[in-house]
Amino acid sequence: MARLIALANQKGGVGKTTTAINLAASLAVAERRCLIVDCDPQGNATTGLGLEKQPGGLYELIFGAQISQCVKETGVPGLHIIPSSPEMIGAEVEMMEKDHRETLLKEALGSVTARYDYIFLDCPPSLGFLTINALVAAHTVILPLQCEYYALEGLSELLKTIRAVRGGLNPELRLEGILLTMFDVRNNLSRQVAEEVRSHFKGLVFETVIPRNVRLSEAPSHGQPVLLYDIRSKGAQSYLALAREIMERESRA
Amino acid sequence: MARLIALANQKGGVGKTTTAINLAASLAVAERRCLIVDCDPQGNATTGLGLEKQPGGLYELIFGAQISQCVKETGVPGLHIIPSSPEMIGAEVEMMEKDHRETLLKEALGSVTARYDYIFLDCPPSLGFLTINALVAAHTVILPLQCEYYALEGLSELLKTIRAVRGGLNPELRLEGILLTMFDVRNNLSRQVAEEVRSHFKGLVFETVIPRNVRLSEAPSHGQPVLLYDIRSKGAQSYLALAREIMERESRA
Ligand SMILES: Nc1ncnc2c1ncn2[C@@H]1O[C@H](COP(=O)(O)OP(=O)(O)OP(=O)(O)O)[C@@H](O)[C@H]1O
Ligand SMILES: Nc1ncnc2c1ncn2[C@@H]1O[C@H](COP(=O)(O)OP(=O)(O)OP(=O)(O)O)[C@@H](O)[C@H]1O
Ligand SMILES: [Mg+2]
Ligand SMILES: [Mg+2]
Repeated sequence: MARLIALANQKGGVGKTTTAINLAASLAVAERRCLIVDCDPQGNATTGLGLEKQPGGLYELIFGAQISQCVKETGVPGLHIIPSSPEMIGAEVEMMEKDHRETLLKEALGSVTARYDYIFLDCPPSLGFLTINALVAAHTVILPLQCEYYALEGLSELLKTIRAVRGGLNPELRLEGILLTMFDVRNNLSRQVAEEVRSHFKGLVFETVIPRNVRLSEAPSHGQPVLLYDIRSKGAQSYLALAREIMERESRA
Repeated sequence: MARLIALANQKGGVGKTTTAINLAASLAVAERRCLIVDCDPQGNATTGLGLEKQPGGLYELIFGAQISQCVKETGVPGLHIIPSSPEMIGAEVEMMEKDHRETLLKEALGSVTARYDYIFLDCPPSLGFLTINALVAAHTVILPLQCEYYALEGLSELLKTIRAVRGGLNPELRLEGILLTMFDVRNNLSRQVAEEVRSHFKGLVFETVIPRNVRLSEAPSHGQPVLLYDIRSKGAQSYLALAREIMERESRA
């Protein structure tokens, strides 16, 4: 039975998509069967893995298409994706008009969970409808947190939303962890934010920290996860370490 | 008569808020009367200038409060702000149910334009309702563009939206310019993206380029624009140069 993990944070540019792609790819090379669902109309997870944004993805799945038509292969064995498509831009308004509107994604994914070990839901930078749908469908949430002031500021609002979803439509929802991203050891602000988060949210922060690493921002322009683009880079090594940390938790659970 | 300039880009974390705060502050020290309208429920422009997010801001203005109650002073002489408030999180849904929903912001700002030279509308990372309202109210748009792959990807969607607003509710809307941000001269990707944008969008890209500079990310944690936090930094100098470039265009226009 798949574990459904949402990548959520309304603050923009904190590493949600980068984490979805590179964590899923790192788990896939460790023989876990992985699926990414691109819930963001921008479609960065789709193009970051070298696919075109074209009809036949999440929009079609939500509005009734067969799941087998919506799941696509990527350049990484064992990693599949349900891509975003241009229709997703208007999808939020259309979804709001349907019945059971908050559980549309959960129902659409129902039949596919048996085929995967991990399913990652990449969310847009907002607490709007698509993100709520992902939080309702998910078992756990990873919060990528850029080590900067504005990102820290938005954390309490995000945790409030997760609690609200847990109190309503998804009582099972819990935090997989807070992931510190774009950490720059030379920069005071990075260290201050990391210390503050670890002391405020004891036990909720992953041991693994993702450093700022240019290879991570170059890889998507080649349509590859960083472990295929440059396996020796600090970026690739940090996401492999994160995958190990998550798998070790599984075996202890 | 004020020039209304929107800062828009659905890609997250590209420097919309940083540009709104630091460009407005740079124009204010050059004796231009400036106002920032924080159209983002995250409220980063509000806290980045040292104010609390509290009732009595944009939400109240749109739903009928007197403008004089919603405009607040900042730590920079000549720079005022209409802050975001916690109610803004639910505002998009409420705004959609009103008549003339796309022109709510434009009407709310109507009476204040005579008191300022520049009004900056800081948008959230989406092409949703709040951003559309800002594009309908604005005369021109600045597109902050991070010199990275995903940011370049989203540009065509953004330009399509601007053309759609120009073709419908705001025929006057035009592009003030594309602003290259977080440019890192040591990084190939930065240079490639900058070259590609300048060749594709000839004449639409500002001469001034904003470098990646840690002072820009430290300043908001002190509630100050970077020119008050560290005037000698490359970040402060680049936004002063941008302000000059915009003022020189004015005198030539
Ligand atoms: N650790 C890192 N080091 C360097 N660059 C990074 C790192 N993580 C992400 N990036 C780059 O920073 C930018 C923002 O990352 P990404 O797009 O993954 O964030 P996001 O939270 O998904 O953004 P959005 O809010 O727009 O969905 C991208 O250009 C990405 O390539
Ligand atoms: N030129 C720069 N150099 C270094 N850091 C920067 C620069 N510009 C912005 N930043 C930092 O990068 C992060 C993203 O910038 P900012 O919040 O202004 O982007 P945004 O587009 O407004 O984000 P959002 O999409 O969430 O509204 C912030 O932490 C900011 O302090
Ligand atoms: Mg993303
Ligand atoms: Mg912002």
